[in-house]
Amino acid sequence: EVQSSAKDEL
Amino acid sequence: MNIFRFLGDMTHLISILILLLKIYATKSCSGISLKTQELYALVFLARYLDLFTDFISVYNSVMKVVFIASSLAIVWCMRRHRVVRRSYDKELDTFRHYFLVAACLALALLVQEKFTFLEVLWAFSIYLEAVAILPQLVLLQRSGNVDNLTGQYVFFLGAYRAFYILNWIYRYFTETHFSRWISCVSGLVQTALYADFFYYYFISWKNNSKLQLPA
Repeated sequence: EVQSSAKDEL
Repeated sequence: MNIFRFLGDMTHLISILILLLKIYATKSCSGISLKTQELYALVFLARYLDLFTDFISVYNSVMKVVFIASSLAIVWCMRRHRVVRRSYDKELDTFRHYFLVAACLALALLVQEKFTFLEVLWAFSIYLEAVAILPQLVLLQRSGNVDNLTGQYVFFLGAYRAFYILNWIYRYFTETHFSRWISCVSGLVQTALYADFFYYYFISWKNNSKLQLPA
């Protein structure tokens, strides 16, 4: 699962 | 990925497809602000630098390529395409958008999650996206009547960030350490800038009349 702090949004 | 973010991305994609349709079908970019399109190209280039370094998902990478390619294609079309560029409202699109770029860059140097090259550029792109619509809104007010496709383009563009706000609320309540306050504050400002446009868009839809923005 990608860390939510990472930029996983567009 | 949650439904709000997916709806937001699809709404954003629809807005770009509507703009491409308008330019391709009418071979005209009247009512479209080139400055806003340049700002969006800058937003995507500054934000998606991690395209080649951080692989999140196929969806994420494909959408980044689509957003970068479409925004550059629109800017190229409005600047270079021999037919389209003749319909550009050059004398109306006079917003000094370089000030927006400078202000957002200064703010990003002051306020970002970590003082690194990528984080500063990411914050810059978030701040710039919040204000990038200003030249377009000013152009709409100056050009008086707004053609349907342009009105729908701006409407979907404003709606996409509203879906993202729902996405951030959802993630805040469902994920433990979700802190995206830079995006949230900028997203709220961005959506608020559309408030009066949404109002006049709703009025024109209710009265089934032409969209008119007061000068």
